[in-house]
Amino acid sequence: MAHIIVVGNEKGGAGKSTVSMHVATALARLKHRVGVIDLDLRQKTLTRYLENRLLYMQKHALDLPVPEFRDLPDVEKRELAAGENIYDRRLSMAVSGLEPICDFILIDCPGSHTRLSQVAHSLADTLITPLNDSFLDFDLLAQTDGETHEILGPSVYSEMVWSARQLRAQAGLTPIDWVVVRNRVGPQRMVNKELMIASLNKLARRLGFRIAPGFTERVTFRELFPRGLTLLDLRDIGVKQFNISMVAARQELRDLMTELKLPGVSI
Amino acid sequence: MAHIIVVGNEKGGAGKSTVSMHVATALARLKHRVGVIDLDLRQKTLTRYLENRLLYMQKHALDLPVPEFRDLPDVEKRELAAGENIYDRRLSMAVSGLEPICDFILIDCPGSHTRLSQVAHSLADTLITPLNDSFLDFDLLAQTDGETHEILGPSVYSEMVWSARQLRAQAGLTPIDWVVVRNRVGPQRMVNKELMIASLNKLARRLGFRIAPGFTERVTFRELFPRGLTLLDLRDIGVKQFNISMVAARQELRDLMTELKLPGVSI
Ligand SMILES: Nc1ncnc2c1ncn2[C@@H]1O[C@H](COP(=O)(O)OP(=O)(O)OP(=O)(O)O)[C@@H](O)[C@H]1O
Ligand SMILES: Nc1ncnc2c1ncn2[C@@H]1O[C@H](COP(=O)(O)OP(=O)(O)OP(=O)(O)O)[C@@H](O)[C@H]1O
Ligand SMILES: [Mg+2]
Ligand SMILES: [Mg+2]
Repeated sequence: MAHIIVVGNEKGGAGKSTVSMHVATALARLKHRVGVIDLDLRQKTLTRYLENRLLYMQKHALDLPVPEFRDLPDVEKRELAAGENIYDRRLSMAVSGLEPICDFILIDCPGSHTRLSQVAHSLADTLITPLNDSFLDFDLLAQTDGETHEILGPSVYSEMVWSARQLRAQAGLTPIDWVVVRNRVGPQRMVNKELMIASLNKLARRLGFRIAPGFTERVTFRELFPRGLTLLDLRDIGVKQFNISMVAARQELRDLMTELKLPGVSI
Repeated sequence: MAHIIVVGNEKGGAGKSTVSMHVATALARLKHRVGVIDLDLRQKTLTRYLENRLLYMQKHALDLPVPEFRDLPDVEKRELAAGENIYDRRLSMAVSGLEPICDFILIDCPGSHTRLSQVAHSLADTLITPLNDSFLDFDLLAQTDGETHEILGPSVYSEMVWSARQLRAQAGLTPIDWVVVRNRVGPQRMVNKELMIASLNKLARRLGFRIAPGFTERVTFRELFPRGLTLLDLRDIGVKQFNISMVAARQELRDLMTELKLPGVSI
């Protein structure tokens, strides 16, 4: 059975597609068979990132490890069971298409509340939720007191995860390993960072997620998109000099891959 | 007639709600009458930011300038004209509710493609599009060649703005002043920044927008959310020491307010 990794956060720009590309590429480079499904049907950021990679490989006759991308197949309305939602069918077909040939299937979700995203969350063995170090982002996980930062209750995204967990429990599946990954973290020490860490730790116990060290705000996580590359690929394209930010970025990605505790993955 | 400012970008996390709060508060502090409508009905980031402000003002008996917030009113299906969309009606009611008492109406859009967002874009006298300094974000404005960065064609968000402009032209309204605002810009000089500026300049001529200097990545733009404050309010709450980042942030906001060239607004 392929291990399903869902990358989700209803909050826009938290870093879902960025984390998706880096985790999927890391797994492919570690010789695991990785399938990828992009559920952001309008923006298709991950789809483009992978298309850019294939184009670059072609142009430069390079053989880089590349995750197996699968589009949602088209489905005729008449093929559906009574009352079955067409998106549910398209997603399950994409997943079953990848299952026989993959150890991991990674699903990138959109930054909005869609049916596909809801269904994908209930399929997650591992759910990765990237999160900016910001109370604007935190606000979608939990409502907090403006001055004490005490947690007042859940918010739209944690409620969405909760219903995915319900569905999964009812279907008798193993519980979701929910991992919150801090992203675009500021480089220096600052009060806001300390407050975020404290609030996240409290919320982790309450909502049942664990926190993984994530990525600092670094241009290397975004400047390679046009060529479909990640920092892990740079040696393969002949880069020999690595500045301190690149070395640190590589370590951040390694630490994340370790912390995700994915079955059969060792760094 | 109130001047309508729409803050839009289908790309999640570009900084719409952050820019909305700072522009609306700046206008209120300059003694203009500002109304605000939040079209992100699920996440309600701007709504919360303003609720936090009111709570903070109440708790500390403070009288800060505060934009006039208007919810979308509820509407009975039977009140609608034949074929009229309920969201169109709710939005136009919110706008007409604010018009008599406002010089400016600012509308914050969600990071996804919704009917409300589409209609709001056609109401814009000024359209502010915040944009991260990243080709991931640029990708929603235009498709580009991965290596030359030459512009290959429009993308989902610029097409959406184009249809809003069509609607507006057909209705005989003045053209939209489309201003792209760079946000979360890296502090140092870097190749990615230069490439982004070059690509944006080319695209500006092609798509008919102008580029305003925006905000650097600064914790001050996000750490005041829980208290509903912006850096402009800090003197009012007794802060006397301003570090260099705060002083620079204030100048960035001033420069943006100047560059927006809003009627009757002088800094
Ligand atoms: N660690 C990082 N350092 C620097 N830039 C980053 C980092 N992570 C993400 N970014 C940038 O932040 C922006 C948002 O990232 P991304 O598109 O991956 O988020 P997302 O959650 O997939 O957004 P959406 O909700 O639109 O799908 C992009 O411009 C991306 O290049
Ligand atoms: N200039 C800035 N400096 C530092 N952090 C920023 C800046 N602008 C925005 N942010 C942070 O970036 C994240 C995204 O900002 P924001 O929520 O305003 O974007 P948005 O476009 O409204 O997102 P959505 O698409 O979800 O509505 C938030 O965590 C916010 O605090
Ligand atoms: Mg994405
Ligand atoms: Mg927003």
